Amino acid sequence: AQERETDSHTIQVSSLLPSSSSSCVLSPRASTTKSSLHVTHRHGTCSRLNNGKATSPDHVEILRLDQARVNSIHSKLSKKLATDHVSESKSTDLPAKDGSTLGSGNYIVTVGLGTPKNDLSLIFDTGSDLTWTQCQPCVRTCYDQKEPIFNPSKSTSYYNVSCSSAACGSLSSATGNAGSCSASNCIYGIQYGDQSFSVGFLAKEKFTLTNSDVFDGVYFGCGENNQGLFTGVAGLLGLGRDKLSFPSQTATAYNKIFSYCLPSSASYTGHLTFGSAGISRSVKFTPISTITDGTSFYGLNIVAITVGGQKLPIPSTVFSTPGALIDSGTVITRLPPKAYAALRSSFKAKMSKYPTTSGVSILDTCFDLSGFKTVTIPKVAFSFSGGAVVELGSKGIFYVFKISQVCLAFAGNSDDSN
Amino acid sequence: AAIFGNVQQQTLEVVYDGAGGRVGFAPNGCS
Repeated sequence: AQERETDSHTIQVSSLLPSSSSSCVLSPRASTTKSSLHVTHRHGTCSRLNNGKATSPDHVEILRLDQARVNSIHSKLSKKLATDHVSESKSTDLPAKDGSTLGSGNYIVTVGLGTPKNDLSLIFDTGSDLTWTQCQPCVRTCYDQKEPIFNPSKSTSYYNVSCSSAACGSLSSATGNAGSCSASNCIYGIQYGDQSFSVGFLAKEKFTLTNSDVFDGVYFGCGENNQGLFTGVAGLLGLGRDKLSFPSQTATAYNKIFSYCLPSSASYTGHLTFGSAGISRSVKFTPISTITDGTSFYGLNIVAITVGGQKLPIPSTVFSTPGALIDSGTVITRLPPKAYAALRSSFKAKMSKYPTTSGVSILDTCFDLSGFKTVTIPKVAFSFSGGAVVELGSKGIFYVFKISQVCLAFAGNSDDSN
Repeated sequence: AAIFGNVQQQTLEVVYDGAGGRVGFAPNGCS
């Protein structure tokens, strides 16, 4: 019995669904650390975009978009960066091509931009680099956002960037598109595999994280032509490894260190903390691997997966050949087909007392838990190179459509090589 | 590539140390 308890989670089935409460529990870490921001679920009760009314996103659409993001990540890893130039006037004619896809972009933070400060909610994304927000005037189209669109002409700390600057030259690696010129000002363009895009001026502006953490002259995209999956939010905070990313630009203050916790429920906030303040002593580290030259992803080396205390029989080359990365914007973990097959088989065997039901979208292993008050599920742990063993939280195993359709939140890639 | 997604990251403390070239994990990061 002791062994079973160690290797499994026993949870209330009712806790799998979002709380019906409209209250919001704030992260103590984000409330007490000076370089820390509250992380909220974009559609949750804690989101300032939601007016306290939790919404139920369309799960099938979220998973469809998640697959689009994964497809574009694979494409980005397998191709050299594009060097197309973009121009503001032609931007709506840009073909949709593989790039970093936003996907459902579930988690947001609020940062202050400009002087005086404008609080803007940005999707935070470790899978891309350029920070951008919608700007006035919209020369073509802007999508609806909750907060007022940033107006650079009303900020005393805003500067356009010259197209001869090094920063403009860095756009190729940060966005996949070289910058171009408009009256000597640098124009950026970033487009996504689902036809979302942002085009505008590369600019410098004051960023205010908290009252004590303020940065002048941060490069960002002031987008005057934006379309896509961003409805409600003001833009995106790029946390990748490229030199134009926010962590790289604030390296003198934070040494490219940041940490976060994604909340388990839409009625809680997590934190995004820059610098090493408050990092747990129990953190286990694994080296960042270079997954492909020229990309700014955070690469990981998966060594093994354990289900219910049992290591899955997966040859190490199954993981090492394609490599792996961590991404705050991808929803469902993707595994090489052989690894996913082993995980699914072991998980189903250990869940055999619960009835199975039909799959949804990319998720094919689902259970009907409607007849149960509690459920005992096997623990899942990932081992990474360097000896880090990461046991997933109980909320990190299932994706819940409804109590009668609770699915294993993993999917297989289509090909062992990707 | 395999991708470690955000459902699996929930409640973990995830630490990115770009200068040190490492990523770290700890349990109960939101509490």
